[in-house]
Amino acid sequence: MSMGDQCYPDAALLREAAPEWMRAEIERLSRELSETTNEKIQAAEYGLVVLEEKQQLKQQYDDLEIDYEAVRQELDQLKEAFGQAYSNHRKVAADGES
Amino acid sequence: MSMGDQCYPDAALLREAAPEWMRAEIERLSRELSETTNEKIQAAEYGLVVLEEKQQLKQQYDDLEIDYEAVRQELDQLKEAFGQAYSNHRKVAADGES
Amino acid sequence: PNLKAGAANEGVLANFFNSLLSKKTGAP
Repeated sequence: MSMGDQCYPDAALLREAAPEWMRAEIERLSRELSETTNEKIQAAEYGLVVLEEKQQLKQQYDDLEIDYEAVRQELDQLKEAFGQAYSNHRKVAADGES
Repeated sequence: MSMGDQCYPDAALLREAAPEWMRAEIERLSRELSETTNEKIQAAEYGLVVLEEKQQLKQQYDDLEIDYEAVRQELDQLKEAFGQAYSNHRKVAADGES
Repeated sequence: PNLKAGAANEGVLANFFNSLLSKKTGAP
């Protein structure tokens, strides 16, 4: 329904309409407006819930990312220590032989 | 606004209303209905976009969780290997002394 | 509001949804 000032789709019809018809039209529009308002409220409430869930998930993701980086770093350090110990061991073995 | 069959909030008002008033009320209700319909559609569209973003984030979270578990496992294995190498080294050193 | 992620947009979205909930419509 295109929105101008004259909002009602058929202004001419409205000018000639009988009072009974207009009463029924007001009833109809009120019912539709009430239904649409409820649907709008439902959509907004649902949007807020999903937004909240998304923000919680984002927080969980950020926490997991911190944990992941910490474990990654520990692994790299242990790999380096292992490499160090291994080369020391090799040097000691070579000295022993010579 | 709870809606029974008699949908219009003030039925008595409607019965005595002048045709001019009813025309204006039809115009007003049409405008509100159109505006509320647009708001409902926009809320639904935004809700769907947030839902889709949430699902993408969930996928990223699951992928990160898999990576995290893999690095965790690798670290545990390296720790065990390190422990093993260390106790072997201690045994060899003890044998050497004796 | 532009819907791509970002806390600012989420705040704008939350305001939009809340504005729909607080807005009164329908009464003559």
